[in-house]
Formats: sequence, structure tokens, C-alpha cells
Amino acid sequence: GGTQASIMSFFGKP
Amino acid sequence: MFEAVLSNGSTLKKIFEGIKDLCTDVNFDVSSEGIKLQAMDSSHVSLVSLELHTDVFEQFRCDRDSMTLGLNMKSVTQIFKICGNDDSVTMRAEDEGETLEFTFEKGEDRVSTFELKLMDIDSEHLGIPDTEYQCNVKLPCSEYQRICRDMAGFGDNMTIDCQKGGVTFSVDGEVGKGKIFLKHQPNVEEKHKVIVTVKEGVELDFALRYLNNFAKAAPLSDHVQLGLNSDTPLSVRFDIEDKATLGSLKFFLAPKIKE
Repeated sequence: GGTQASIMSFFGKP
Repeated sequence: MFEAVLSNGSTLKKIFEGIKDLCTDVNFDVSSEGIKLQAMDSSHVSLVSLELHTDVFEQFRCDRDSMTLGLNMKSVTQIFKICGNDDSVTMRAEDEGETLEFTFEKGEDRVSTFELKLMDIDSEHLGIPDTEYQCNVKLPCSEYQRICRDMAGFGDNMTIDCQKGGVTFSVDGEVGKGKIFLKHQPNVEEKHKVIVTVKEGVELDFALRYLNNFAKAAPLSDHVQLGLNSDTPLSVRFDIEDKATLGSLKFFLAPKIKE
């Protein structure tokens, strides 16, 4: 089923 | 001082019900523009982003530039059990106060008040870029809720394949494979409308546990809007009472990366 990515790898600190 | 009156208290109740299983503690960021909330689930796979514009409130007052009110979700949902479906709700906090006071009223006959102790929550704010999605799907919330629930019986992940003409939700589990196709249906009555807008087709895998969690916000609006781009988080957006001007509750979910 694939590896779950983290949301933090897409939305960085502003 | 912060004071906000919402005649339709059930809206707030539905928002909290929609996020309580994803986030334990959240910060209400209050300013003269309204209320914002941003929180990740404990595994940092999804992100909740709430915006309540002042238009949603009958009265709204925030004297300071900004106030951060730390709320424990379990306590808040407990408090909102006091709130009847037709109750109005007033939230009030002093500038340096340590509590947020909720008042639930139905006419003048029954008034309930609860003062919730505020928490000091260390939370990281992430920058959510303004994204133009390759695929947008608008579908009835009841349909979204049903698809996620039914598919969860067969597997842990669901593939969303969005192409011109419609969207396919599929699952590949131990007992077999299944799929549900929803056709682009713009010319049916409002509550059954499915609008699929595609610039370029996108196919992505997501964990059903989270998709099902987001479905708990379904009572907030009639329609939910999905935004998909290759290799970026899925956006699941519920506009408050289907009016984007009032605000929205958005969930973002990181995709599963194929090995």
C-alpha cells in the first residue's frame, strides 16, 4: 500500500 | 476582550465534532478578522485548517490584535453537549484571562454557562501554499461519507482517480478489489450534483482512516470539495453552511507514496 508521507514534508514553516 | 455571538450554536458544535478525533489540543487564534485554527494530527499525516470569518457571527469583538486560546478538544466537545441544536452560543474571554466562557441560550428561558480553563499549547504553524488544483471534485457530503465508510470495510487505502468525465474511488484489499465511479453530473438537482473539473488527470492513494475521520465534518455543509494534485496533499474542504464567505473547515492529507 505504499509509504505514508508526512504532511510536514509538503507544508513547511512559513 | 474577546466576545463572539453565534445564533446557530450547532455550527460550532459540528466543527468540534469534525476535528475532535484528529486533534487533542488546538489553539483558537482570534483577531478582528475572525477565528482561525490550525492543527496537525498526532502522527503529522494530516492538517486541519479552520477559518471562521466575522460574517458567521451575529456579534464579534476582539480588542487586541490577536489572542491565542488553547482548547482541549475533549473538554470542548463535552461542553458542547450542553448546547441544544437551536441554541445560540456566546464565547467570551478577558484579555489576560485564563478561561473561555461559553453561554448557551434558547430564548431567555434557559441559559447555560461553562467556563473552560485555557491551556498553553505549543503548536507549530505550517505555511499552506495557495494551490491551484489539477482536479477539483465537488460532491454531496453524504456521498463522500458513504464511499469512505463502505470502502473502509475492504482495505486501509483508497485510490482516488480523477479524470475528465468523473472520479473513481477504488480499494484493493485482502478479500478483493472494488471501485465506485461517480459521473460528472452538473445538471441534476443541487443535492445530488457532482462536479468534476479536470485540467490534467490525477491518481493518488490515501489512508482511509483519515478520509473517514474527515467525514465526521459532513454535517457542516451539503457539499464537500476535493482538490487533487500529483504528489501533494489532498484538500478536503467543507464551506460553513456551503458559503465560502462565512469560512471553511479544510483538511489536508499527505498521500501514500508508491514504493
